[in-house]
Amino acid sequence: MFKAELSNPNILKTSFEAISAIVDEIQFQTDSEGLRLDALDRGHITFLHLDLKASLFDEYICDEPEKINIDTDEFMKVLKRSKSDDRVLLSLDEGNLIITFEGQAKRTFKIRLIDMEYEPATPPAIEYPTEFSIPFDLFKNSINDIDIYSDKVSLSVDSEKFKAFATGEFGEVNIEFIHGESVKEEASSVFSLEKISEMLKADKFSDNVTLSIGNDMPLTLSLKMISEEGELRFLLAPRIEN
Amino acid sequence: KEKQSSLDAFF
Repeated sequence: MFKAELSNPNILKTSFEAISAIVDEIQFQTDSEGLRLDALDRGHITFLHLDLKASLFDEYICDEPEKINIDTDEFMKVLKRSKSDDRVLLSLDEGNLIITFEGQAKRTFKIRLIDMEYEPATPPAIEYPTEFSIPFDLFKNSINDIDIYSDKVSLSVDSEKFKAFATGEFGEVNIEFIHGESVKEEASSVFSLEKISEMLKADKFSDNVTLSIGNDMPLTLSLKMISEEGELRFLLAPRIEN
Repeated sequence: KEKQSSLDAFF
């Protein structure tokens, strides 16, 4: 039996704004610890991991592990119909994920479970020279600034500053932010702006974003709830010199 | 001169 209840739909909604922009299908894996998913996009450019711990839910029952395969667009269409103060219940029957919104009315939606084309990837462990946190809004604004000039961004960090830089045909933009964190090495890599923007669609998950950057290494971008009961993490392959 | 890499090397 699987049953999970949330006091509002916002974490699921904001997570799937990003997830549905990146992958077509996902497999939720549930057990007594909580609900998680790992997914890799078709081009193998972005990997994502969502972890929602059992304690995040108002009620959580999972007496045996389940694998729930769904189409992300179909799930997002349903989540978009939620109101921000609706209670959300997730459960299963033979062949369906059942999503119930309880507010002024009780609304029950069923989404057919699908066969997955691919087994979900296991999250890779990457050793990074740097890790630091910056405000989510600052990062999102930087990406919007960069968008004036280019479709790619150079992200770098040193002991003092986080920097975002882009150059284009008509000019360039340089953003600097004193991060106030303990970063001992310098690192810099270039990333697709479009791919970063997809991740930042999860704009209500966390006030801060934790970034790990290396030299020509993937970007790790992690959104964590203050309570540490939920994390949405992405890995993005860099653009590199040919 | 520059291209999008993939994550394949990390799995």
